[in-house]
Amino acid sequence: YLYNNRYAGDQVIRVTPVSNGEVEELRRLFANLTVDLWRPNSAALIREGGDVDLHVGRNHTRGLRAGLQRAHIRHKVLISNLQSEIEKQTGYRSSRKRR
Amino acid sequence: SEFQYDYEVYHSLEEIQSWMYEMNRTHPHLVDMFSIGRSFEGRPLYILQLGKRTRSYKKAVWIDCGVHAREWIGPAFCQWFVKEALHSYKYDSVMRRLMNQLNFYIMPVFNVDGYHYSWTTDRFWRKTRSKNAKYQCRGVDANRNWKVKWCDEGASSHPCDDTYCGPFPESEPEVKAVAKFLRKHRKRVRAYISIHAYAQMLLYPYSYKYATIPNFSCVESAAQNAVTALYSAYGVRYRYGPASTTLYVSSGSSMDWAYKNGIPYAFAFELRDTGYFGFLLPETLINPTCTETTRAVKTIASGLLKKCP
Repeated sequence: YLYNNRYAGDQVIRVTPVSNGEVEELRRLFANLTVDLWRPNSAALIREGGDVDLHVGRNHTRGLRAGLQRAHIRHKVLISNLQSEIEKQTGYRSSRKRR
Repeated sequence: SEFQYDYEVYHSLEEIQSWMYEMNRTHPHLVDMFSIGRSFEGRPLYILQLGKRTRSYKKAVWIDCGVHAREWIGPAFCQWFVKEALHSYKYDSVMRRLMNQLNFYIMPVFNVDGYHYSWTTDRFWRKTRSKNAKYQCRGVDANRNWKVKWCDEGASSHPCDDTYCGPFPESEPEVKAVAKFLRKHRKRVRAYISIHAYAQMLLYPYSYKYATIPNFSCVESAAQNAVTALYSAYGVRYRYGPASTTLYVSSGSSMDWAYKNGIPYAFAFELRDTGYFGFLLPETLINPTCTETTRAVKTIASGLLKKCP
């Protein structure tokens, strides 16, 4: 596996806060969880109505999604298993090489 | 034998550097390769200068890729652009005119240490790999470290944050080397283009404030023409506008610094996609993404050869 399979079970989730209250709730959630923000690059830049794409480790996906559901914040899973997406991104080459 | 290089896969830093040597070796009349310094970890910062050698004065376009390590489509685009410029020089009159009348300074990987680290250790690393005197965390956001409104809104002063502005402006050797080069060549560099991902946007100054640049109409029409050319390839829409309102406010960016340093056309591309794959854009999409972006860059460069009223 690439990167020693360290991203197995990690997910990328898109959250779209629709009010300032939800923006604050997100910031609170992210303060306690280590998330890797893909867009925007920092929690300070989260805006009402703006998409937030975040990479969350496999040990935190459940906690984060429970927190989002509790707060009724709209979200969807963009990538359900990051490791397999990473393999696919460059795996194409190895299959081509085999060919 | 013809140098076999696959422009439709992502390449490691070592592969990209040996490719640069090969381009330099095989195209002596159109390519010049040089280093403008070394990274924090001591790697050379290579530039390819493209353009027909002439004694006469030529304006120039600067294109850097790979400022943020995880944005792999950036270096893929810089390689693609070089390939297109060299291969189409013979049969594409537009590209031939650009290469005869302009020089292109191409920096395929700006953040060499971070890019290497994203290949070997952390696929989603963003910053440089410099060490911090007081914290364990490493790296500075190379797009928050420039001497323009440094470490203000949209940047963080905490070393562990992804948008950390650094201990002082141009603290990063990579940033300092590029700033020094652009300062030295400021009279001839008329366009600065920095390639990032992802969001499908073409941005221009300002990032650090909600104000309009003095040459707004010229820059705005250049951006509009560029995204129209991009759209003509595969119908992909890019939003365009000032970074502060189109994306978000950020301070210390290379684009704002280039503009403040006297380069009248400063742009930042946020390439595909809008989040479906994010930083993991598949290799199958390298071709269309780079093809459409090459059209946009050629349009920007062609605009430099005309006078904007």
